[in-house]
Amino acid sequence: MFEARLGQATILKKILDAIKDLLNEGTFDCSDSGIQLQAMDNSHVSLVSLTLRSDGFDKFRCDRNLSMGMNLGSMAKILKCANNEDNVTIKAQDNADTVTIMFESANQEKVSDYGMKLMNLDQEHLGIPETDYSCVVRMPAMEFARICRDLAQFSESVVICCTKEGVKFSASGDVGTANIKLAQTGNVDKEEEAVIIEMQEPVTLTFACRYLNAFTKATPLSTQVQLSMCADVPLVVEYRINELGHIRYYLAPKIED
Amino acid sequence: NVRQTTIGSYFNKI
Repeated sequence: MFEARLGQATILKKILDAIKDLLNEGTFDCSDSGIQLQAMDNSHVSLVSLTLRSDGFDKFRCDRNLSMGMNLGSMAKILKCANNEDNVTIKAQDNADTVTIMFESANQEKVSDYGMKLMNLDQEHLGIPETDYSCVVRMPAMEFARICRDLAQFSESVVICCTKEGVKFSASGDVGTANIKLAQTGNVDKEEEAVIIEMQEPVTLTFACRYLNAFTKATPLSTQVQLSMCADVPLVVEYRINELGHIRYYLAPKIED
Repeated sequence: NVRQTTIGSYFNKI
């Protein structure tokens, strides 16, 4: 028996919004410790890794490890039927071929349940090596989304250059060139507005705007985003989900031939 | 020339 309950459907809606543009389907691996999903996009350029800890749920029961392959488009349709404040419960029997998603209004007067067929997805799991990143940037998630959106107008690629002075995002194309520099915040009044850079070594990497923009669909989940970079390895874009877990996107760099 | 790499060239299957 698997049962996981969240106080507000809005969190699950936001999580799905954050992954459904990159992934058509995904396997939710459920265990005592929580729910995990790892999947590459169709082009195998990016990897999504979602972790939801069991202690972040209002109720969590997982008697036996369970892998639930789900069509994320179908799941999105079901979640559209929930009000943001509804309680949401995801339930499945051991070895079941369906999952039940149940919504309850705050006053318990409306209860709806939706059944969805599970899929047997033959997804390969990748081992993500421990990496000592040369630069780790924390910045407001909205600012990062804005920069990615703005630079996508100029080029398919964005160059991220991080030094101890700050982080620079650049793009150039037919229209011209664009450079956006963010300095590390001097006095941090509000932590959520801070730009914090931890640098071991300066790093310059090139990434596809299209994917960065897809990652920013996670912006409603977190006030801050963390970018971890190291020469010649994938960028990690991490959004923490308050008291529940995190979503990490890995993006393979573009390299000079 | 800039070439897009894939995740599979950095992370191994387990």
